[in-house]
Amino acid sequence: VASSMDETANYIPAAPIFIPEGPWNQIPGGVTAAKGFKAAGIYGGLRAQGNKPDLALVTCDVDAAAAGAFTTNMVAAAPVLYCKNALDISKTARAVLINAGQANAATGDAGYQDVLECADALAKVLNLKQEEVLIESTGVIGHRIKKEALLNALPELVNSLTSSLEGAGSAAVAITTTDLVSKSVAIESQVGDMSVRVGGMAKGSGMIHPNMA
Amino acid sequence: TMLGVITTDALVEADVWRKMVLIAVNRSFNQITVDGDTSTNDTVIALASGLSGSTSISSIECSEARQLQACLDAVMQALAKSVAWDGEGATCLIEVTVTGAESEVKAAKIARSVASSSLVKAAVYGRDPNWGRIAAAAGYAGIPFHQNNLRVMLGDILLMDNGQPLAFDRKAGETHGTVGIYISVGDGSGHGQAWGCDLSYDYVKINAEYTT
Repeated sequence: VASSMDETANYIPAAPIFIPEGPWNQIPGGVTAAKGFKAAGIYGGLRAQGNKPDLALVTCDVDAAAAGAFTTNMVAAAPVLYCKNALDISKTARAVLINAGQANAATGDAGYQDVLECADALAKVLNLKQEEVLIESTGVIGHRIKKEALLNALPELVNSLTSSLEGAGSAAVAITTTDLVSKSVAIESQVGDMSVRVGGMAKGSGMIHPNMA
Repeated sequence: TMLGVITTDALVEADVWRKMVLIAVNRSFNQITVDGDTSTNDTVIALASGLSGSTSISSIECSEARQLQACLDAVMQALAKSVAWDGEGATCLIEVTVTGAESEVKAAKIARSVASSSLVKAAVYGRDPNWGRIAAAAGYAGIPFHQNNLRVMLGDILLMDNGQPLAFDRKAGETHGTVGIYISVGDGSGHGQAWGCDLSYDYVKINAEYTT
């Protein structure tokens, strides 16, 4: 079921990145550029069609200070409700699991149960507390996630984790939906007298007017 | 839906990190728009491992915090602009810069109002330097300013100054990549930016053919 990671970057090209001017250098990669982070993106069989990767995982080797910003849409998806609660319980996190294909939004109590089960299953595989696992979902609104396929893909996903550029690139592809390009960037700069790295990935092409808080 | 995951190896206390992340989100992802539809799933998660060995940041006021904030703003703006650039059906990125407002928040609100306007977006798709639509979108942002202070530039072409429309060379050439709209509304210190994309037939096609 799961595709190997070196194919994933071939699915869609990378977006041109326009970084504002400043005292930093752009460096290769994205979420794995900073020390302590690994990532993976595989095809877990969640997308409605095609076999573009659809499951991503970003992990940190240590307890990471965790922050989140979430939609203020009154109809908030189950993973949004779950993450807000997790960040209330814990100031740190160790993993972010992202699925593309179904948004797990407008799915009621059953959808919330799905997100709990996925977080719990990954926490067990990574030997973490449930609230150290954060979850993001994107895709068709109103459809529950293909939970069995997701749970079955977790071992392959965890085994694919790597701090390499490919890890960051495959994760950036796996979170996309109608995107024509993947979005990933990293910079290096001085904070105090030390060199620090900040990296990231994003997705989005339609239903874009964020009002997060 | 937009999703983001941000990582850093800076050492920063969780409470300070949460404030910094929200400031950066307001300067980036909360300033983009493609279709005016706020999703049920929009989320940015940001993790700081502290493994760089940098000085621990325990206050948002210190110089290290300001340096890290600038890096965080830059990474999030780069990602936010790539989301707007990749808007469904888009042929170019629109970057709206507003200066002269009373505050950063007010400037940002005007900028986002212009970037969100379907008429401005359609004009950019039609390569029409329609200063009237830009002025109108700035005017309905809900931020008071005197219309005689309004100045509008499209790229490096001045279209309106002190509220008066100006003649311009229509054949100034196609704009590829990023269309820059520069608006000044007065002599305040408030500066803000927003990013969007043009509105093409393809946006309707993509979303009309799509069915759940």
